[in-house]
Amino acid sequence: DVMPTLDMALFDWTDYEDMKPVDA
Amino acid sequence: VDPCYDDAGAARRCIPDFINAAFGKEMAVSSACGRPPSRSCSVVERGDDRPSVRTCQICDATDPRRAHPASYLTDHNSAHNLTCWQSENLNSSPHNVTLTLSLGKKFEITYVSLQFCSPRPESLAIHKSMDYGKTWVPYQFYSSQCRRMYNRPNRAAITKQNEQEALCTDGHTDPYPLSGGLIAFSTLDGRPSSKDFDNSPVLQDWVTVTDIRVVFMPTYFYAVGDFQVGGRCKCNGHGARCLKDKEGKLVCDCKHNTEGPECDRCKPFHYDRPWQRANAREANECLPCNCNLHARRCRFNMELYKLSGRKSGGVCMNCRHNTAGRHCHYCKEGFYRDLARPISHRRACKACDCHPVGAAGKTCNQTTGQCPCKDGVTGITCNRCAKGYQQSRSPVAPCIKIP
Repeated sequence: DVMPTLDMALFDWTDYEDMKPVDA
Repeated sequence: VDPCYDDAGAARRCIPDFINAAFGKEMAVSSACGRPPSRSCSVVERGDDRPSVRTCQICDATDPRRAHPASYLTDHNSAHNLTCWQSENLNSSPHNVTLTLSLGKKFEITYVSLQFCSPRPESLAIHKSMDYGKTWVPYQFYSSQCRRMYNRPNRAAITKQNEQEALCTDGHTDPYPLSGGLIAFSTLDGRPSSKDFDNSPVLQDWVTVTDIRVVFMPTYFYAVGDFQVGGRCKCNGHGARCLKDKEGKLVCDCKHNTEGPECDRCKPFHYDRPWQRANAREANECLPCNCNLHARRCRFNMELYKLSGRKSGGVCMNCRHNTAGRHCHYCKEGFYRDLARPISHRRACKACDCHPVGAAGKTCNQTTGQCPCKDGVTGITCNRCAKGYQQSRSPVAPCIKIP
């Protein structure tokens, strides 16, 4: 089975603003 | 047919033709008769037991029929019409009579010869320069009194230890014949390494000249009909001819990826092994660096050359197209090899493209392209959760085990 690619919109960036990619 | 390459296109030693390098060149002389017109006398042998006669003639530089300019030293030498340069009558002059020839380029010479119209000098010195007249070194001496004139022994033995030393000999100093006498200096004659010239840097240096100077002693009246310098334009085995460049200077027509006036260095980007002179067995051509079409410059590294068994010492500089290494033969950090393309392809290295959340770093395996994935993440770029994992909301642990 091919798993879906990671969905950037599902991540909670609240505590990780410095890790957040520009296009996320 | 290019003499520098064989029928199969392989490099081979090539050398310019053997010539009289003095022919047609202008010689600088310290003295020439005819300004003002002067009278000189000489004794001429008539042969056949007939007595010699004394003849006198006028030298007049303004009258072509009575002129004896320096150009007569290096013009066409014809036995039927021998033209002679002639010095002034210098019985009282404190200056020696000198002839200086500038070849304008390095030559490897085999002989220097002078054919006299006057009696030969009692002493004669030949000097050479290898730096266009800046410095001079003795080449050969002729004298009936070697020790007194030049402080050298007569006819010293030549051994491997003194092959680059000027010798003195009392040969050729007899004034007879009174006209037509010859002085000929063979640069290699009697020198032990001449049989193995290819492997003798000492003799290769010994025969190399840019200028020749001849000094007659004592100060007297001299006349010379022919001055010859037999040799070849020096191209170190990498050129078959010499040509005039844009500035009119004589230079070698270099082959074998060499350049310079004497083909004495490798062309840019041809530094995979050190420059060497060509010999009968090996052309020793300069080889290009192997940069897989990703660099335009390279340098030579002797350590690497020795480590490779004297095969390759070139190190590429400024590898482009995201390549790295001394041959630009692998991908630089952050890129991996696209095995579907040859390494020489400009897109042979692809960006790792590691996922900004799923990957633990930005550098992938340079061969496979595999990025380092966080726990529970899979895929070449670490962009999916592994089997048994699901996406979380935390960018630090993007995939968590399914309970």
